[in-house]
Amino acid sequence: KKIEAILLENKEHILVPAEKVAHVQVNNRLDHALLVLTKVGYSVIPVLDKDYCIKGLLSLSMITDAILGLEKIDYEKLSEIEVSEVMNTDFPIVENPYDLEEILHLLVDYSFICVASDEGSFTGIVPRKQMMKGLNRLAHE
Amino acid sequence: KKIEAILLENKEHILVPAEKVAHVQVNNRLDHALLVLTKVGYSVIPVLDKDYCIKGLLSLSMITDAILGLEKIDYEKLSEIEVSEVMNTDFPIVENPYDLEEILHLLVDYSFICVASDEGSFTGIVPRKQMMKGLNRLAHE
Ligand SMILES: Nc1ncnc2c1ncn2[C@@H]1O[C@@H]2COP(=O)(O)O[C@H]3[C@@H](O)[C@H](n4cnc5c(N)ncnc54)O[C@@H]3COP(=O)(O)O[C@H]2[C@H]1O
Ligand SMILES: Nc1ncnc2c1ncn2[C@@H]1O[C@@H]2COP(=O)(O)O[C@H]3[C@@H](O)[C@H](n4cnc5c(N)ncnc54)O[C@@H]3COP(=O)(O)O[C@H]2[C@H]1O
Repeated sequence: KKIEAILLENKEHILVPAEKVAHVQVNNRLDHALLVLTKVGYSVIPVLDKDYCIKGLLSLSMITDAILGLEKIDYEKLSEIEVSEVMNTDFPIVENPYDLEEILHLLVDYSFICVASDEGSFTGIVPRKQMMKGLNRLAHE
Repeated sequence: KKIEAILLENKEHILVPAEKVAHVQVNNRLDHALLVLTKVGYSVIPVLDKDYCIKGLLSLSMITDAILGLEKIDYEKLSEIEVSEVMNTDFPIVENPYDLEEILHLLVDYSFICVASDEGSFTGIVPRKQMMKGLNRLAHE
């Protein structure tokens, strides 16, 4: 189909490889994760374990939600809470090689999709941006 | 064109009207804004002035960036800083009635676009989600 051809035109750009994706570890503390998320500027980033498997997604609001539950913002408490205690674990992971139609379908509800190898190790993410570029090209044909 | 027709099929769903868009005011303090952003769960929200004009965009990382600059996280300081001091003011605003091709082009780099009337008052936002739905429909034809 014309659509798939346009989107796949830049298939090699669709996947952001794991080494280019900002991430944190499951056992990092929230004071460290707050710093990373603030500095990288991405709203949501993957959480990996020591075997490089995807375990969760983390956003700043998951951290501030944990802080706001305390009496008053107690920065010291942040160094006692692990990322694994606040991260989101309910999200899709697709296996490499991924199917474009499946990715398109999932990207309706998520701003990016995590991709893993058949053994579970993190391969990269497919963000919406590349699809928006394809759509932009389609509309201007 | 087929693309425009598909995307415009749901033109009435493309714009999220202003009354459904979470926002804060320019003179709100950061402790209030932190609470709103944490509770609504959106990563970026518009900032309006008292005349309902769009003045900026705010994310949690803009707030945590301001806090991390302090000696230690000082929650009291948050009630002294105004939203207008940390918000992003460099972003596109399109005028209603908007041109779909222009919106598609801007949505490559932004997860949503703010729409205003010709007098500048906030009309709503066009998020990427609706475009992803259109693309999904196109791919399944
Ligand atoms: N440093 C930067 N340089 C250029 N453009 C930037 C940027 N930060 C954000 N953007 C733009 O804003 C969109 C939304 O970013 P957000 O951080 O909310 O949401 C991002 C973020 O949560 C995640 N993401 C993307 N690239 C990432 C990376 N290298 N590492 C970790 N997470 C990433 O995927 C989501 C969707 O990304 P997508 O590219 O579709 O869409 C991005 C991109 O178009
Ligand atoms: N409460 C919720 N219910 C259902 N799905 C949810 C959701 N919160 C987030 N999502 C999903 O996650 C995507 C990214 O949301 P995010 O908050 O990073 O980025 C959002 C947010 O910054 C802003 N946004 C969308 N709707 C908003 C609203 N009603 N008020 C304020 N900002 C909104 O536009 C960006 C793109 O939104 P988009 O809908 O394309 O894409 C959304 C949507 O597909």
